[in-house]
Amino acid sequence: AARGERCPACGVAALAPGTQRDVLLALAKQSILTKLRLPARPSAPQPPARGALLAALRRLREQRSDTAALPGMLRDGPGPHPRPGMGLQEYEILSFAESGSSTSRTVHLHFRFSRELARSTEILQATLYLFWAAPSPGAQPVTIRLLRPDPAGTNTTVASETRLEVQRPGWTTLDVGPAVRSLSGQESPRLTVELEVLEDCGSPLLADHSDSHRPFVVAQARARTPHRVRRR
Amino acid sequence: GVDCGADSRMCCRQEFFVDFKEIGWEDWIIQPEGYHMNYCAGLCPLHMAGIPGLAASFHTAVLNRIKAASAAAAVDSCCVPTQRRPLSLLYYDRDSNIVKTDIPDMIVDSCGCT
Repeated sequence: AARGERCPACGVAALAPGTQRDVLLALAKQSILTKLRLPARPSAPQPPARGALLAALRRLREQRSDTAALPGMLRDGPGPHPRPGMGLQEYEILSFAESGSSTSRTVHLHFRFSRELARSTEILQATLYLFWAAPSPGAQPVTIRLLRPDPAGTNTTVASETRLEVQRPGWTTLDVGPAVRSLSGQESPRLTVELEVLEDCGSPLLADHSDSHRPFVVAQARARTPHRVRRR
Repeated sequence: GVDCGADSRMCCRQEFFVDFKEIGWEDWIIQPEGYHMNYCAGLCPLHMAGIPGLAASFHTAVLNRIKAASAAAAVDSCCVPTQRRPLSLLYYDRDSNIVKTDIPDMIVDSCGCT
């Protein structure tokens, strides 16, 4: 305590300036981690390659049909954006694919979501962005399966299957909201996407591993409302 | 609201900026560079309690009636935030996903006496 100094409001001995600063910094850290529902700060993250990040943000910006539909992280200015459901904390999540096993006919992509977010939020919508390199001439059939680990985490089950005819190179999107929503109870939530093509024409996605065409998922989530205590 | 000066004693807003680089968080918090963790401090003598515009509310009006009726019944008055705004964060989570969120009521813009 500083000599003789007393807090004018409550009379408690005032902290020495250095101690007070340490206490306030500790309080700031604890306050932010609590509000982000994180037990501790994330260990050193592996940021995505700059090319992948720029391509994803450019893609999302091109996707602009109206700013209301645009994920908040792209709306201009750092400030908060009034949105429906204001008052409940909302999240935008951008998750890049990790490459999984692949053969001449199939490619596996993994998307991981943090346990804290999966438990404490409800997924409002989630969209998968895939880039097709130049397919062979003519339409090319591709099957996209969304796989999710079973509760034991030993096997995977098919959450949904979609067949596409890839006509030309470029980005395509797929709604993966229900599949991401179903991950909420998992210990380490992970969505696996399996792409399968016919043997003889190779995979339109395999051809291009460059960062600027790395598949990604954009999800919007909102903090779960605390269960209302029913008045007896 | 009033910002605290070097020797303020009355209720005011104390600015306090947390630089994320200073606490070693700049590697996982992408934006912003810091957090204005301002807080309220100072005295709220009875003549300042509930002055309209500081923390005027029905609750305050009722308290004023009680105080007016009998000073002994007067309750203490506290220096509290009267205006707050969200903290917008863009950060990497533990799976290196990029997350953006607005944490409500994290930044105190002004203080007043209840």
